[in-house]
Amino acid sequence: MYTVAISNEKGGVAKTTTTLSLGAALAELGHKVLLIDLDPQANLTLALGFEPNNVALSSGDLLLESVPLLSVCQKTTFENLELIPANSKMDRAEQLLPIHLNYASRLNDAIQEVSPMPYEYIIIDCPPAIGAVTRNALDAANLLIIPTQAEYFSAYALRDMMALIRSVRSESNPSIAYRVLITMLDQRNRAHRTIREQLQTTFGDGLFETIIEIDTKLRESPIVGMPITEYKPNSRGSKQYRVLAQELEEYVKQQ
Amino acid sequence: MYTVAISNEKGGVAKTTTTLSLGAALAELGHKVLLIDLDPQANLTLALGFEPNNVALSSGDLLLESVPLLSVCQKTTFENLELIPANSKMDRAEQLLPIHLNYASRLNDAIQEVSPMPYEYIIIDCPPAIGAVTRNALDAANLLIIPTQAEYFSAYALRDMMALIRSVRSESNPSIAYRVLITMLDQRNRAHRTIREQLQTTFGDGLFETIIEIDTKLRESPIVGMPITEYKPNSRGSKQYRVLAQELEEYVKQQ
Ligand SMILES: Nc1ncnc2c1ncn2[C@@H]1O[C@H](COP(=O)(O)OP(=O)(O)OP(=O)(O)O)[C@@H](O)[C@H]1O
Ligand SMILES: Nc1ncnc2c1ncn2[C@@H]1O[C@H](COP(=O)(O)OP(=O)(O)OP(=O)(O)O)[C@@H](O)[C@H]1O
Ligand SMILES: [Mg+2]
Ligand SMILES: [Mg+2]
Repeated sequence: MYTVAISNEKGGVAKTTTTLSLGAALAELGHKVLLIDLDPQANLTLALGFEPNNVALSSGDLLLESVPLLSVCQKTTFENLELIPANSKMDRAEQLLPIHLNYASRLNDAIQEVSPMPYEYIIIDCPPAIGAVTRNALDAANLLIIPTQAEYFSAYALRDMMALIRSVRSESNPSIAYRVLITMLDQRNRAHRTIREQLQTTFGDGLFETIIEIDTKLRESPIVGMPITEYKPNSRGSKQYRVLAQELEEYVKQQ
Repeated sequence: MYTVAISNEKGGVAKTTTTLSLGAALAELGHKVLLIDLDPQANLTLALGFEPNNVALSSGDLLLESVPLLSVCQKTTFENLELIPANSKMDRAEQLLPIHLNYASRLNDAIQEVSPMPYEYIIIDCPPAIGAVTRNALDAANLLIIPTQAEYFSAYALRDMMALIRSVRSESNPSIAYRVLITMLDQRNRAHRTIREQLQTTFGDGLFETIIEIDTKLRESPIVGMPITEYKPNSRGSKQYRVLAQELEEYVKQQ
């Protein structure tokens, strides 16, 4: 089993889109995949066709009430793809989690208790913040994927994310690795091309070879409640997230 | 004096870009403007050419240490435009604020203590979250501007933002008004045009007439540490944010 956290303090960099699309592409390859929505916005839940207000048990119950993990997993209509949805219970998680002792390991504890584990991959969507909720995801993760746009504010946020990884490694999860993923790239845009080159120089192997370009079909797929690989299987977005899934598979084999 | 909070739980919708560009356009019209950076990412601070790590007194000191407001204001190189910068002190504000009694009114209390008030407009950039920091901005605001992209997740976030306004009105600031601002619009994109029409039907007068379209110059201006009105005064971004500043002036006159 391999756990991936998708996180970046910067907002709007395609964290949710990457969690959903990468997850769906891994499921298509035959892996059993669990997606976890840790964002109070519940965008991942919405994008899979669920109405967050109608969700009974959620990631909020898992983190705040220590409900067993398998009891909050929901089947989706997509093969090999299950979800732990978010609902309004996650709204106060940022304030309520720090009241508990060892609050940063509640998700990891919940995952470790599951035996046998039915999933090969767990992929976690995080809110745009560095706080108690994101720490839970990082404590449980083998790999942190940091989606980033090739833009100034996004590139600057990587500084805080590197500091976060160092602190997680020294405090609770020494073996967490990271990979930066360039998303929403517009090849025709000069600033995008310049910053992309800078990222490649700065991060080298720390950057996925796969790059996700702008594809308006990725904006449309949440409206119909389907991952891009189901909504428009031949779109640029589908192809690029499939290549990313294969690159991740290769990376995991080498670990 | 008129206080505007720029907030949306959804990430990457141009909150920082709007705070900076609208503030600069109001300063150009001759108004004395104070910008306040309440986001731990410190993007507004960065976009005005400051290095957040070199900032001595910050918005963190204002909210957490009750330092007087005028002592944390910094001059910028732009006429009529001053800033309360953010630094790493804001990182823990979300967890530390709720410890204080009446934590949601600390910013408003700090503003009310200033006499005489040298600024005509205060514009506050918020982090992508609904929490203690954003509540401080809303408690102090006459108007909440909600930047939104014409995309599915952004439009969905407006539901939570409307609930937030209702709660702020019933708990602490009964007269707060709101206006939704469409940002980053790509007129050639069908999904953008459809959602824009839906927003106009749903919000009517609650929507600014001014719409901000995609303009890559807005991505570039933070790199040189200048607002768009100084970096590229004849760009589409400059023109549209100037029109927005005039629409806001008109709106304030009618209050
Ligand atoms: N490659 C892409 N091409 C075009 N649009 C994209 C792409 N990836 C994501 N988007 C759109 O960009 C917006 C931001 O993406 P998304 O919501 O996934 O980011 P996020 O990092 O999860 O945001 P938040 O910080 O609010 O959680 C969404 O409207 C999404 O549909
Ligand atoms: N009209 C526009 N045209 C093109 N790019 C834009 C426009 N407005 C903002 N941007 C760019 O889009 C990105 C997101 O904008 P910005 O950072 O201002 O959003 P935000 O809501 O403040 O994000 P966060 O939620 O992280 O605080 C930035 O890289 C910015 O330069
Ligand atoms: Mg998201
Ligand atoms: Mg911002």
